[in-house]
Amino acid sequence: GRQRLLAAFDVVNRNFATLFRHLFGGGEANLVLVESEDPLDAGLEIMCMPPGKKLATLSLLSGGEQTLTALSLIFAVFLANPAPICVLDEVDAPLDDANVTRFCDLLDEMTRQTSTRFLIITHHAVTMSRMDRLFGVTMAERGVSQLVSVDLARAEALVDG
Amino acid sequence: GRQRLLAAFDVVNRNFATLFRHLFGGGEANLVLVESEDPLDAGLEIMCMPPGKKLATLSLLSGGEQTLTALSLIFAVFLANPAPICVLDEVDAPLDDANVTRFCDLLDEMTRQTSTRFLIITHHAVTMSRMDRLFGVTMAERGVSQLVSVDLARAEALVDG
Amino acid sequence: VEFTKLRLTGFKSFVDPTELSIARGLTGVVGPNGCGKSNLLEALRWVMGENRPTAMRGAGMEDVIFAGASSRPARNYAEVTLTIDNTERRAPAAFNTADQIEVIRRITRDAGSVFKTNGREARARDVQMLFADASTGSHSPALVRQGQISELINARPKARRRILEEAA
Amino acid sequence: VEFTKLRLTGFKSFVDPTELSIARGLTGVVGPNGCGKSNLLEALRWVMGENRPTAMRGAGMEDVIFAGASSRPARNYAEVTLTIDNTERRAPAAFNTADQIEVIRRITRDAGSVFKTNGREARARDVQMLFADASTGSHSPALVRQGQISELINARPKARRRILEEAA
Ligand SMILES: Nc1ncnc2c1ncn2[C@@H]1O[C@H](COP(=O)(O)OP(=O)(O)OP(=O)(O)O)[C@@H](O)[C@H]1O
Ligand SMILES: Nc1ncnc2c1ncn2[C@@H]1O[C@H](COP(=O)(O)OP(=O)(O)OP(=O)(O)O)[C@@H](O)[C@H]1O
Ligand SMILES: [Mg+2]
Ligand SMILES: [Mg+2]
Repeated sequence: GRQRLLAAFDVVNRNFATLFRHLFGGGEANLVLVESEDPLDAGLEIMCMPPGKKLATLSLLSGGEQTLTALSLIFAVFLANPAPICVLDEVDAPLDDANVTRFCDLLDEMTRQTSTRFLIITHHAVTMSRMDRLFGVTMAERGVSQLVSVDLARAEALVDG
Repeated sequence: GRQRLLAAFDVVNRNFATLFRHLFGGGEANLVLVESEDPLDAGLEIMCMPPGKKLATLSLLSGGEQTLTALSLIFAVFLANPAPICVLDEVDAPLDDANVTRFCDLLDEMTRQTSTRFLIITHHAVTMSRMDRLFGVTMAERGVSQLVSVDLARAEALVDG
Repeated sequence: VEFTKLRLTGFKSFVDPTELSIARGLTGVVGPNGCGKSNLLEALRWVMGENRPTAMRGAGMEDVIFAGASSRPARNYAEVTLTIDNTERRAPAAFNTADQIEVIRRITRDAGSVFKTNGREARARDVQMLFADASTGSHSPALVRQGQISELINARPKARRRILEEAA
Repeated sequence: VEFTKLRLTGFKSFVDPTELSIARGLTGVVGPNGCGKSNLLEALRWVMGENRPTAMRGAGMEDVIFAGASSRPARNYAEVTLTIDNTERRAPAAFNTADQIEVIRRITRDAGSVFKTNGREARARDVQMLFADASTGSHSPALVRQGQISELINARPKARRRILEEAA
């Protein structure tokens, strides 16, 4: 177990640094094993520095910056061992439009590098417009969900409730 | 202590039920003191039933429904003892446009019932359009925040990054 | 292996049989608050062998059975089917005899839940192994629940390490 | 009492003196991710006497002092001023002599923080009393931090009761 975890740590750390720079358009980031000499018992700390800012612990970053950092980590792990399916439930909620666009660029990159199928649950119009296809969930009868295939115009109307 | 807490509980519970119906456009909700006979040691449970659905514990509600329920509770407490200032930091993030509109209706109602001043931090275009005035925070120099007064068109451009 | 279809009957707010086709690339799921989007992710986790009720946001596992609505009575069972394309024959040996694998999970009130793969009853453990070998499963870091991102940020360093173990 | 103005100097990312006027009704604050919106709420909590560094998302209280940026050196102190309109003379007796009350908090590296009200030094406890009597303060339930809503939902019932005590 120890060797495998250390090998995985190296791959994920390299992916994480690349994806962070990709999502923030610059800056630096890396993972550090802390709290124990033994990797099987250690903790994972995240050090990051958005472009133009001082090195910060995760807690000083803003809500949107923390989301982008966490997404970099999730995709770094995912690239190390791609799954057949990935579902993201409103991960773009704290992001402004510029960062939503970078998030969608990253999704496109993932579909090029892996054969993973993605289900993206979102309220963001920018994200909707970047999908290959859209499903709408409605409750025509209160309390009863129905699934319909929709186009972009209809999807935006659905979210407007 | 005990009498005051019970009196406060009654006022907040009544406010909560009214605000819940207002935000959900129907349904029922109430607060229950649990886990102890002594109100000073009890816990606060939230029972709610969105319109057309069965009574649910809070955990079964959706992300947006939980947000509306929590806002009903926060404003119920707030109305019992209005503060001179209220700051809400991206509380509308999980809401769809229809619920954002109801949230803004509630804010209008609060400004009618109290003389509280509100600072609303948001990314939602609908919420921006319902404000009396708007301030934009920018980082023309990376890492250095500046505050500018903006109109709606400029505010939307700011959020688009 | 490729996931191609998810079918729900009586699972949470999806009382009528509902089919979600899972195609290549990016599929968006949209809709107003409370309409049932997150319930779809839970159906996927559940059919892959999730056994913690809290992961279904419920108190007990039976909370996944349609509890009724103003216009419909409660149901007695919930069922989810996941269809997997196995033409490249990469599934573990026990499941590798067919081009397509259908995993079904069904829970009936007061009777517990049962798994079937291609029509034959299977143990939860076997189903969980099938998905673990395919680098997925109910605990996969590629399934990100609503609000989970902020949990990852606020987690203690030792709890965060667990995400690395999935990559190993 | 009415809050009319918040002024920041060297507080977190607001290195240059910045004035936010707080008018009646609804004031919206907008801007891209990481530009400093949530820092404004923290400045308000801090000047009202907040003494927990975690409420400032930092490890120590000095994390509120501008730490520098690529184009600016770090600062040595941070200061926030809150201006209160007291023409209705509702403030507690100790502060009720003037039409306007200015509360200033200043922290200097390695020297701790100092409060002043209308130019005279005050104890943290006196400042906290001033705001408690005005139904506000750094713990006010009317100050809702980013992500706090989901914490309220996921809190245990006993932790939720605390919000009631504020109403009492
Ligand atoms: N067993 C059940 N039977 C019937 N309805 C259920 C059951 N379990 C949950 N629900 C309903 O499903 C709804 C929640 O669905 P879900 O969380 O998927 O919404 P959502 O589309 O993700 O919304 P949001 O955008 O707010 O996150 C709730 O209103 C809840 O009452
Ligand atoms: N002491 C400090 N000195 C300089 N910059 C700081 C300091 N403390 C925090 N910051 C910076 O402030 C930024 C965060 O600001 P804030 O959390 O207010 O953003 P925000 O506008 O709320 O963004 P979001 O929309 O993503 O929530 C971080 O990028 C952080 O680096
Ligand atoms: Mg949801
Ligand atoms: Mg913020």
